[in-house]
Amino acid sequence: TIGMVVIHKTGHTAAGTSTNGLKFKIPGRVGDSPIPGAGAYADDAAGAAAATGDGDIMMRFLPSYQAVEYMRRGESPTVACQKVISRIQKYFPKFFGAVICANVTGSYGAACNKLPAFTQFRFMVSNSLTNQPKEERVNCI
Amino acid sequence: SSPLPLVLHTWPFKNATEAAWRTLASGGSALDAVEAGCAQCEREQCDGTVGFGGSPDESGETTLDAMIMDGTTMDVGAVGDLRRVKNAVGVARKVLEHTTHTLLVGESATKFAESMGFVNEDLSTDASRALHSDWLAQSCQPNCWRNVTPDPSKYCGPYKPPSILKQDGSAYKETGDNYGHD
Repeated sequence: TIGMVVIHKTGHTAAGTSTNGLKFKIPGRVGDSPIPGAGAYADDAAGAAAATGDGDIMMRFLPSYQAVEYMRRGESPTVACQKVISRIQKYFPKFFGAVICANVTGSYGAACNKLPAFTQFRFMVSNSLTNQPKEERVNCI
Repeated sequence: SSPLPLVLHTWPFKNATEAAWRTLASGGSALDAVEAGCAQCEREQCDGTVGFGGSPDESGETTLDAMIMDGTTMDVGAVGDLRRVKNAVGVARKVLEHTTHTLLVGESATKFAESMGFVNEDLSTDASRALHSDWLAQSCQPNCWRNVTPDPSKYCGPYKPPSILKQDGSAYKETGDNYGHD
């Protein structure tokens, strides 16, 4: 899955996803990606977020909406993403998933659920300070 | 911690980042940039989890999910379980622009896409067909079933809920823990 958020220099936000979903899913199964507030969410008044991972579990928590709401209340993008992961961890400690968050000033962060085989999450950033796309990593919590 | 504009996305799909950034640089909107970035991944089948030819369902078909959201107007367009149309995020954009709906799914979403001019084509590839046949050869493991018979952790379907079997009085009895996964 690709989950993307863009903050325009004017402060306009947009978010989106595209995926072919879970392997060997039951026909008719739709994941979190196309569900606003689950796969992605954007609001010029607060910021934007997107999620990737086990959509059957993550969609139950509306992670991207929740992350935007945390940023609306002033959390930093990193803390907003971490709080979303923590909420899901309580119920599904072994879920596979990660979230990216950005606020309307262009600060950004990410968080992921630590598993034996998933200890770091890789994401891409491009802004007016990076002269080309930059890969960043975050240690999972 | 960084000035605008910003493109941020999951996984190291660098070409998608570049496509989005190029769109902004050429005067496109944030929405245009999201569409361009996601569409780039659909064309390139980023790590097999985006676009055609990946993640076949139990019947071997690749189906696509996508959404696009405008944070200024709160306009959203999305497709779920889109069949036989490659450019899912492009169809999602058409849902946003040409309907008052938010989410269209399945075969009907494909009909909508065709009416918007998208091509109806097979999304399977040799790779996705090979993934599917290997899965069948491994007794359909892993799968997404639970509380059904036969034991989904050992056998392929079709599956039935135990209660139906009990109603028709079959001799089969559920024995022990047949969930097989967390």
